[in-house]
Parts: sequence; structure tokens; C-alpha cells
Amino acid sequence: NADTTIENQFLSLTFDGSTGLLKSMTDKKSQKSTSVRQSFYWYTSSMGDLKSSQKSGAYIFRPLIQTPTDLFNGTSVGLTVIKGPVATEVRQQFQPWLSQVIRLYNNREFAEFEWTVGPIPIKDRVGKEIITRFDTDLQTNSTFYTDANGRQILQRIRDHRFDWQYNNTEPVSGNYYPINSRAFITDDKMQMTVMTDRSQGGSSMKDGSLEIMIHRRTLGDDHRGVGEPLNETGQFGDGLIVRGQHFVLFTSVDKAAAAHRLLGEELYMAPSLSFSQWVPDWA
Amino acid sequence: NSNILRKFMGVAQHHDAVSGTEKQNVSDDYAERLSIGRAECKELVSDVLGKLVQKNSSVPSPQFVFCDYLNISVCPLTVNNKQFTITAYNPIARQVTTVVRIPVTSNYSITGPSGKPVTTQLQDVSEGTKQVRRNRGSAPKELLFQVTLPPLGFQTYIAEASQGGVKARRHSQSQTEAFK
Repeated sequence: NADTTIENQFLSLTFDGSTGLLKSMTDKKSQKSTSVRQSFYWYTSSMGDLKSSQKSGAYIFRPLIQTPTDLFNGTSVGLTVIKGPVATEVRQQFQPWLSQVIRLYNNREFAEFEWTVGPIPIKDRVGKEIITRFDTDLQTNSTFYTDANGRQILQRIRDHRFDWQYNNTEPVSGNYYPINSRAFITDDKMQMTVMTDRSQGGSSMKDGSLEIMIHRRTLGDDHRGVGEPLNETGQFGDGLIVRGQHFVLFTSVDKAAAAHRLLGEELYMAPSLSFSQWVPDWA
Repeated sequence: NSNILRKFMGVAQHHDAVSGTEKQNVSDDYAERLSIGRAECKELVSDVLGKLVQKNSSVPSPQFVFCDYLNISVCPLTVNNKQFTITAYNPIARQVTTVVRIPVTSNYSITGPSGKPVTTQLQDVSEGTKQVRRNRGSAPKELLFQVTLPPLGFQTYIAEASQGGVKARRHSQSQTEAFK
């Protein structure tokens, strides 16, 4: 039941000995740490209620209950640690259809979270919208940041709009914003930035927390024009499996912008790999 | 047909394609068009790379293939050959160092562009990967190594299956600790 720690030159990640969940993150340069609980959760897709007949669907995210359900099974994610000269990784299994690998590479500043989600089970006839959530002890004062098309970073304040009086009728989805390449939370000293590999939606529903939606499967049409539920069954007929990555930076505030700008460029224009059976004579 | 991907990318700029609010059969059509465009584009890039790497114009230039499912450790060329090359192209105007992960069935030694061996890490693929790739392949392992690429340029690394002896000692087998 001892905690497990993996580290590289920049980051140290500690995993809880009993649950296997991420427990804390340390920036080795500044020697600053934060407690982090990272897990996956699901929101129940609304099929309409007494307040409104609006369903959750392709256009609309509308959870039935405003508190998501934890996909951590309550006992352990069966942590497996693999250490080698190029990378160290931990593997977690949350559900039979939900797993994650967290990697630290030599001399790379970020931690890579690779999640594999799906097919989302719908035998209970309940639509589900899956999120990953990082809960830290950063004092964020209702504020978080998302990017607009990978360019300008915009400040977001929970339950607030800068331009008009905000009447919050949808506590969760009213605070969701597009994340095209990155989102971050910060206090005066430290910043946690999550870089995405695709456009997603996300929010900070409480201070120190950052959640990002990674997969959805809804069973009702939201009546905005598409005319069908968001329920792609895929090649095997049982629903899509998605795999994606989040690259998490935890740095001091003064180093954060340089770190996420450089990494963002590398992710957007990643090296392309090609293979050949040809082996050159000069080899 | 070199502009075919551009045409299909143009089609996919419709607001429904960008936001994912199209009907399923429209989504399938977008996917098919992009797949056709991508196949044409891969052929073009393969031709260009083949000409660039060729040192001797009297021999035919090599053909390059791309593995679309590398994210789930599927690549028939790396799994079925004892010797192959990996060429990585960097589109950024500064040097980039990154880690390459390729599916393999056994241990390989990697020789870098300078002719020196590169440190590698051989490990089993995760249970999640085995589950997600279903019928697309069965490489039980993946090989990791670091590549350093020049600005707006490429490097070629050579992989050779190693069976014991000196080559095998170059590898560091990863340690697995199962806690639960």
C-alpha cells in the first residue's frame, strides 16, 4: 500500500498506494507541489425534464444531474509501473472500457495522459458524457483559462460573463467553454496547463479543478437540426472507442507561457513518421 | 491528384463537419473523402521522401509507407520485417526531440543517422491497447526511442532485429512492477 512515485528531470508524480490514482505533482525546478486527484467521471445526458424538454445531443450538452459520477471503482485502478531508459509509464484500468497510461519521458517537461474510452455502455438506456477531471489545491478564485482557436487565451470566470448579466440556468454546461488546444488554472505561484490533441469542451466547476469532456454517447435528438442522437455505433456495432492524449504541464507561473507555447507548436506540427523496407547502402 | 486532399479538407470546413453536428451518413461520407485524399497525399509524400533520401540516382528510389494506426501500436511493416527504416520529418523551423513508439514482435537495435546505436526501450503493449485494436494486428510489444530532428528536415533511423549477442546488449529491457 505504499505510494508510488515516478519522475524525470522536470516532474515528479505520486500515485496513491491503495487506489492507484494520481495523488500529487511536483515541479522539480521550483520544488513546488500540489495535491492532484485525477479521475474520470460521467454526466447523465438529459432526455428533458419538467424545467425544459431540451435533450442532450450533438449540439447541446445538458446533464440531467449537475454532479458527475466517478468512474473510479472505489477500490483500485490496478496500477502497473514500467520503467525504462526512455520513458516511465503507469497504467491504470478504471473500467473494462476505460483505461489510461500516464507517461514521463526523459528530458520532456510534460506528463502525458493517454486515455482509451469506449464503447460507452448504454444497455441501461442512459446517455453518458465522459470527462477527465484534475482536482488540485491551487487557489484559483473561480477563474480558469481556455484558448480561442489556439490563439488568444481567454479568461473565464465561473457563473460570470464580462459583457452581460449572467442568469445561470444550466450550472454545468453554462460554464463549459471550447478548448481548442489548451486550458489552464493558476494561482499566484504555480500553473497547471492541460494541452489537448483535439478540440474539446471543458470547465472548472470548483476552485483548483479542471475538467475536460473526452467522449459522449447520447440517446436522444436535441432538436437542433441533426435529427438523430449522438450515438455512433462504429465498425463493430457496439459504439466508438476513442483514444486521445492530454499533455499536462505543472510549472511556476513565470515559466508557464514559454512551456505551453513551445509544446503547443510541437503538438500542432508533430513529426510525421514513415517506414520503408529499404535499408540504404551507407548504413 | 495532388490537390485532392485540399479539396476534401475544403468540403470538411462546413460548420457541421467542424462541430460534429452532421448526420451519421454525412459523417461517413466526410470520413471516406478524407481517407481518399490522405491516401493520395501519402503517395505524394512517399515519392518526395524517396527522392530526397536517394544517394545514388542509378537505383530506383525507395517507397515509404505510413502507419495510420500507430496510436494503437499497429504497423504491418514494422511487425513483419527484420530490417526496416524509420524516417521522421519535422515541419517546425527549429530542432525537435521526441520519442518514437513502434509496434514490434521482438527486440530490435536502432542505428541513428550518425551510425551510432540509439538507446531503446522494449515493453509489452498495454491491456488497453490490446483491447482497442481488436482485429487490426497483434504485435505484443512496442519499441521506444528518442529521435532528434533538424529544423524543417528529416532523419532516418535503421531498425534491425537482434537475436542475442552484442546487439541485444544495447537494449535496456524495461522493468515491470505489478502492484495489484
